Amino acid sequence: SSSINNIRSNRRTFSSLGGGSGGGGTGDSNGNAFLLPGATVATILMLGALHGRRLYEDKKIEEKRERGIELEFHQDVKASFLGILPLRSISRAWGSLTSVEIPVWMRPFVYKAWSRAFHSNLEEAKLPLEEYASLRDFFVRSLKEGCRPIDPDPRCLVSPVDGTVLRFGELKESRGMIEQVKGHSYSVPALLGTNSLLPMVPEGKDESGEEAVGDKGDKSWLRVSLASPKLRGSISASPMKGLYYCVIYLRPGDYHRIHSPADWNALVRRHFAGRLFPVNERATRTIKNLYVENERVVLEGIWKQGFMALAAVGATNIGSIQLFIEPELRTNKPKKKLFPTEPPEERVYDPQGQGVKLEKGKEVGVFNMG
Amino acid sequence: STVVLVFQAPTGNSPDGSSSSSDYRFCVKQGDRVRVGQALGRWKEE
Repeated sequence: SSSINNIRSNRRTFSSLGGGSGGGGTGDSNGNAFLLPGATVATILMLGALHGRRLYEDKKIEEKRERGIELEFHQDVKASFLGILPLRSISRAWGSLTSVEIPVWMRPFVYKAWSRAFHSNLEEAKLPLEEYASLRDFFVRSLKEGCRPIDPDPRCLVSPVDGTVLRFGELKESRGMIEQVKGHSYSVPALLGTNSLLPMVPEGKDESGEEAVGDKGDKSWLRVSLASPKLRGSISASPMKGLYYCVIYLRPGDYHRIHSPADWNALVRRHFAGRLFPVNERATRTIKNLYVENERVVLEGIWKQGFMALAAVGATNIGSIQLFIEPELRTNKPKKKLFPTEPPEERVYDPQGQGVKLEKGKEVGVFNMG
Repeated sequence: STVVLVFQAPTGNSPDGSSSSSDYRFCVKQGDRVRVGQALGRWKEE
């Protein structure tokens, strides 16, 4: 009680002196002096603890993976917390920040730091680093000629992007479901849109005898509705076709332009204004229907083997998806309210039935920040 | 960001379900790093 009295009397003395800001060793100004460093140290300690916990969890996951244990879907607090954040606004703010023009002399330093942090290959950039006015410009850089040779084999499909293969396979007995992670799948019509051109029954198969991909009773699978009956005719019924899928994840440091995987005609474009959850490996394990919820642009059409669809799915830091065949398309636009079941904005490319011809390996679009 | 490709390709499955050489086959594995223009899979035309 004596020390409390002491502090009180000190405080009184200080106030009677009119609270001067001068030093002179009054207890209160000392308290103030410790406030800022104390808060800084506390913040650093908290960030350190969070980072340490993240490293520990990553280590445990790695150990499980090495033991061949496949990680299962497991929603957690962080995923629920992400659900309440205004991720689209955060993404647009990030886009504005990265569009700020950088002084010429600083650009090499900034882009080298980015490439060191995200393992980008600066040697492949088409232009000198000084010519990329902002981080956003640098992010959508083209590459030097010859950096991405296209596999010439006419009987192959090539990767449309740089990235990591997450999932791939045939949609056979899986009823058109793609596994996001063990324990959770999403349906192909949910990804591409319920009025997709997708012929869900592998052609050449007898519908009545075998189980079709999708249950006959569940009409939503099999309904192929097109803007015009003529389009329907454009997908020729050729024998012995299977339906395949491949999911490729692009890391922040990867080259982010999207190329055509084969010679095909894009007939329809669908834009789903959606959430912008992160799509990293952790998010695939903790956020349900990640690719169906997120903002995405789907191109659908036909190639010599039948149906082809390419879905470009955005993420928090990459909310913009631009199509070179439709430059006026804008994604991640401010919206008052976002209804998860909001139908996609659809456009049938002219001429109907032919659409836009895309050559194997040619640039189709680009992901961008914000 | 992520790209999902869905496409039809030859499958030589005979009615008894056994695959044949003209099947479309992926030539990548889960976790592989791929680049633009690299083959994801091939089929053989019989």
